[in-house]
Amino acid sequence: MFEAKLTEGLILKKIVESIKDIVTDVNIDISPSGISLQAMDSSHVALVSLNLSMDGFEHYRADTNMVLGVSIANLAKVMKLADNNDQITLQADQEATHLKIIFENPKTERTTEFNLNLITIDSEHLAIPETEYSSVVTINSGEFSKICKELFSLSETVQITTNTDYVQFSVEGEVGSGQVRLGHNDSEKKEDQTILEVSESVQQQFAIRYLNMFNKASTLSSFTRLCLHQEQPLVVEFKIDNLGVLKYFLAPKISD
Amino acid sequence: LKLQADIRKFFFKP
Repeated sequence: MFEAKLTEGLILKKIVESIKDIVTDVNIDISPSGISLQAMDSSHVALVSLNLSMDGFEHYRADTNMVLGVSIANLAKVMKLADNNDQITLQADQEATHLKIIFENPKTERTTEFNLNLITIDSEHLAIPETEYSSVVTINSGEFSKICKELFSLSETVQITTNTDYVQFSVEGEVGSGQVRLGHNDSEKKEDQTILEVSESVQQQFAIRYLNMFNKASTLSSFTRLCLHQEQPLVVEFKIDNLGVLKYFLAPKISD
Repeated sequence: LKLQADIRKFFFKP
């Protein structure tokens, strides 16, 4: 038996909106300690990893480990039934054929229930090695989204260069070439800070199209954390306060 | 020209 209740249902709505354009069918791993999900996009260029801790739920019960195969596209349709200030409860029995989702608004006395049919997915589970990232950039999530959108109109590929003084996003295309360079900015307004932790410079190229999809998650956190290591995938990380973390891994473009 | 790598190249099947 699995049951989890989230008072701030909006967070779950945002999480589903943040991943629905990247992954299609996912296995949701339920355990007594929390909920996790790992899935690749259809072209195997990006990997989404979500971890939610049981502590972040108003009520959480999972007697055993369970795997719930879910079509994210269908889950997104069901989540549309939720108002932004609904409380959301997820329920599934052992060997369940569906996931019960309940939206409650205690103020308006409105309750919505939906049994989402589960699917069987034989997805390969990848092991993500613990990596010591030699460059970690913490940047305002709105600002990073804006930079990616603007650069995408100039090129499909962005080269990210880090060193102790700045992080640089450069593009080159038939329009011309240029770069956005962000230095360390410890402005008193916390959410405007750009923090660089660089022990080793990194220079890699990535497809901006994926960064734009990842940035859908910027509604979850005012900061985006970029973790880079030469020859390793980029990690774009969004911390979900009091609940967990949503990570996107993007394979770099490499010389053939 | 740089080619898009496959993410599975970096992560291994347990």
